[in-house]
Amino acid sequence: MNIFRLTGDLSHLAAIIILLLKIWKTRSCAGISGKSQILFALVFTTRYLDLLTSYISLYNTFMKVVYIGCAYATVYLIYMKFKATYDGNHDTFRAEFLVVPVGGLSFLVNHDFTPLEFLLVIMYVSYDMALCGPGSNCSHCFQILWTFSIYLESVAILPQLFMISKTGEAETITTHYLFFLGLYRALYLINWIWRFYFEGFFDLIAIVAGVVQTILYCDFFYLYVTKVVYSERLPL
Amino acid sequence: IIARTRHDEL
Repeated sequence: MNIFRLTGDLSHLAAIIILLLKIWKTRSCAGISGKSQILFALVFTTRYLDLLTSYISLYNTFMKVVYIGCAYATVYLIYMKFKATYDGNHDTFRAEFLVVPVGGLSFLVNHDFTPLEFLLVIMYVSYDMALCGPGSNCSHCFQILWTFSIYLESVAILPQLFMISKTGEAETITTHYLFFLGLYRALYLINWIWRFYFEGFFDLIAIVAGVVQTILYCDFFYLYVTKVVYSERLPL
Repeated sequence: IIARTRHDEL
């Protein structure tokens, strides 16, 4: 654990809490993409399945449970409790265009199988390489789901950014949410540089997806600094 | 260390 990872996690937590509080206090989820929030709930669910199989630290377990809980609470508020305020007409990004390619990519490019090995898996050539069945401890399935979550997280904010570009504005509090979410990614990039130099740790899948994700926020960061700091709303 | 099945980050 280094300071960049810790502040990155806390920034991520801040973003999630800001969004929950905004919806709760204003009794409204206007301007919030429910689709992005469903994707984030899916990201946390598929990534933190290892809660069931491996223990890393109390901090790690606690944060995972909080992230999952908050993600589902947000989805509940948007689609159930404050459904009447949900702006579905402007939340028109086709989420399946993200989930399906990302799902395919996570089978093809992951830490457990090369595409050729994956071909052998689906052809069931090697029993040892079977994803499921007797003798399997689910680790390959978890690994593919982890990869899926990493890829999906990198693009999960797109419905939200699409919604903002469609309506042409965002409330200040929504921009704070996006700022902390982007800050978390930027801090994680520094964390990976740190870990590479001091621990020799290097996770190419996480790093490439993290770079993509951070790039998606760059345009928003620019607007945030130049507009939101000086005015009430984010005009585009 | 090339990360494989044990992921310690959030």
